[in-house]
Amino acid sequence: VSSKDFLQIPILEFIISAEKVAHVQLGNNAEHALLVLTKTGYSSIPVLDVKYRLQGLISSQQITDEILGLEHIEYERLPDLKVDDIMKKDIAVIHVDEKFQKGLDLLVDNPYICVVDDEKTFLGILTRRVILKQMKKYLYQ
Amino acid sequence: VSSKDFLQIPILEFIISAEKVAHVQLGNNAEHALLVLTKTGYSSIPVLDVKYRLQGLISSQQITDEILGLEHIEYERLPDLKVDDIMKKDIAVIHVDEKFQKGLDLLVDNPYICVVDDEKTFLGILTRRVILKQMKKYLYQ
Ligand SMILES: Nc1ncnc2c1ncn2[C@@H]1O[C@@H]2COP(=O)(O)O[C@H]3[C@@H](O)[C@H](n4cnc5c(N)ncnc54)O[C@@H]3COP(=O)(O)O[C@H]2[C@H]1O
Ligand SMILES: Nc1ncnc2c1ncn2[C@@H]1O[C@@H]2COP(=O)(O)O[C@H]3[C@@H](O)[C@H](n4cnc5c(N)ncnc54)O[C@@H]3COP(=O)(O)O[C@H]2[C@H]1O
Repeated sequence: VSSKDFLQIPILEFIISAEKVAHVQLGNNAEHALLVLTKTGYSSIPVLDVKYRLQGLISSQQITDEILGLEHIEYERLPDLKVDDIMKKDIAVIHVDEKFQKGLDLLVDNPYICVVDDEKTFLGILTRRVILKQMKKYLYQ
Repeated sequence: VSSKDFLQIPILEFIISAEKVAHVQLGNNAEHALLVLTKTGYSSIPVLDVKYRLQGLISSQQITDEILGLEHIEYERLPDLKVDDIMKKDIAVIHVDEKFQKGLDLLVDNPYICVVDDEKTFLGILTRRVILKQMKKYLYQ
């Protein structure tokens, strides 16, 4: 496989599909989100709305940063905070029909990229781990 | 550059050196560690001893998991917990004289790898971002 052909491989086969991706819903509170993050062990996960459209990304770091008080970490405020107000909204996404080259470009600066269709429906994620596994196969050939 | 030569490039030029790496010390409490993690924005950082030797890795997920009580998240316990008891001790490391190939192998399953010398002195880290940037250069040539 030439590098040119390798970069043109569709990302479709490398996507971790939506049903395997831990996420939270718009309207969920920060305590629920922190529990999901801690229990699944992921440092950042997508936030979706009822129609399964991508709305943002939420991380435990963002949640803790939000409740860092002057005296102590204000954990009592967690049930009152919505993920909507904490999550990162301007996020990189990749269209499901894109090629490996675009995925690689975006994964240089992001641990994972959310995959969407024309309706912004969340279809899954593309991760650095999957990309690195493919690069390894390519280099070892 | 052939893939064979590329895989044999020494990791030395890609290491983020120790003085640029956020870390905590053995004996620090979990509250201090959580503050460092939240303020620097990193999800996981190394734990070093007074001689700058690598002792483990600590993440905000590990800290929160430790204080997840039945009723509520027990943040009041944070000052009493030491990073020594929470951190991950069996961690992948890479020797400073290693080549790119070894770095790539380890970074498939780890977001970053700590670089050490023969005395287990912490010298810096090798990250997925740096490796991906190099792979991009290699593929685009
Ligand atoms: N339960 C687990 N089993 C095996 N390995 C695990 C794991 N949790 C974490 N890792 C390893 O740690 C890396 C960083 O995970 P992190 O949660 O910070 O960062 C993750 C997380 O934010 C997100 N992610 C990955 N899989 C996910 C999923 N199923 N649901 C939600 N988010 C996911 O994508 C980022 C990059 O993932 P990537 O696989 O490249 O890289 C993962 C993977 O190599
Ligand atoms: N302040 C910042 N400025 C720019 N980009 C940032 C950033 N904080 C995070 N990122 C981006 O997010 C990725 C994941 O960061 P994370 O903290 O989960 O995971 C990080 C963190 O656990 C550790 N790490 C990286 N640089 C570090 C440093 N200077 N000190 C301590 N730990 C570091 O290595 C992991 C992988 O780092 P990598 O660079 O491959 O990947 C980073 C980078 O692409």
